[in-house]
Amino acid sequence: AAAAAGDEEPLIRQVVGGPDPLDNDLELDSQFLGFVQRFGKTYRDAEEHAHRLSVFKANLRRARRHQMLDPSAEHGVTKFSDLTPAEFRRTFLGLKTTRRSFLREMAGSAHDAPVLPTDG
Amino acid sequence: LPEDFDWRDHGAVGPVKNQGSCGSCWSFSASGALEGANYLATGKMEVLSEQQLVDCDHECDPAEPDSCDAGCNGGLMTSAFSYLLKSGGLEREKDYPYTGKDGTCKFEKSKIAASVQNFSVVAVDEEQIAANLVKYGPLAIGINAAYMQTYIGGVSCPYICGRHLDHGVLLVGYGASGFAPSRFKEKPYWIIKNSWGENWGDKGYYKICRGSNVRNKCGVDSMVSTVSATHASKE
Repeated sequence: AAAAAGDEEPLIRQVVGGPDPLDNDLELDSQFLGFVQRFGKTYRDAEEHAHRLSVFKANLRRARRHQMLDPSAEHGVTKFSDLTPAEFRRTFLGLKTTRRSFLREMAGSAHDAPVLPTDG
Repeated sequence: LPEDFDWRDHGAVGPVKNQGSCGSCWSFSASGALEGANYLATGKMEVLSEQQLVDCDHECDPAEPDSCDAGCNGGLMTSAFSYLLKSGGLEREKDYPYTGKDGTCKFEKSKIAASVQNFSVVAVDEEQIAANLVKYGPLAIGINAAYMQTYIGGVSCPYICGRHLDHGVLLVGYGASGFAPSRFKEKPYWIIKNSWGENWGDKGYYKICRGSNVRNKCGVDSMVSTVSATHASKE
């Protein structure tokens, strides 16, 4: 399998001769330690630490999926890598509407922006 | 319209902020839009308060009266603009600093630094969005943030992305040619200011593809609002 020298996820994953780091506990621990140090994370106790490690592992897999689905961006470890998607949504997102309610609210209202010329 | 445009190059974008563990993205989107509009109206960059919106804005969505701006529990940028029209405007960040927690309202009308003159909703049309951006300044927009949790850099253009909007951000510019190595072609993109600090994404910013082939990726064109400002400072 060929991995390009750049930052992109290889399109063909290596299946022999080099184990997936996610299947290697030492490699995963090392990555998690780096993440904890880099972002100054602290956990309540060993149980919390173990839980966050498992979430981190799931997020590494998720980042890989995102990389495959979104190849023109770079996906990987971020400061949110120890949060489940539900925790992430609950804590860091906060837009309280659906597009439908937005359009219904604004349809024909005085707040419609006038159409601007876009040529020239 | 210019091929590339970035309000950061023109002084209309304030520093990247961090909302912390608080669902107040909507307040950062609204304050960022007003910062830009106020800059266009006055020629001065005033960094404005989000905490005022978090603490004091409880405006409800006219279409869903049970859905009201609720600090760290979420809100809507257009509701925030309605609140600002009624209250008179926003204080400066330094006068009403961000705490990342819901608190009691300490708004002082005498400290208003920027006021909303009007706000509008922009059509779901990339050309109109670009035109409004260039003419009126940075725009408050909604986006589906599914790919943002793992984003590090580059131009995001996922093959599959929901259009359910769950995050409020600020559209500050666009570019004609972000290179997408896997697709071996240049890719036009929007430049989006986020509120998760400078150590997230591309120094706090996110790039997402635009153009006729990928229209409304992650719902980015669906909820776009522009605001204009009047100068209300006594200085």
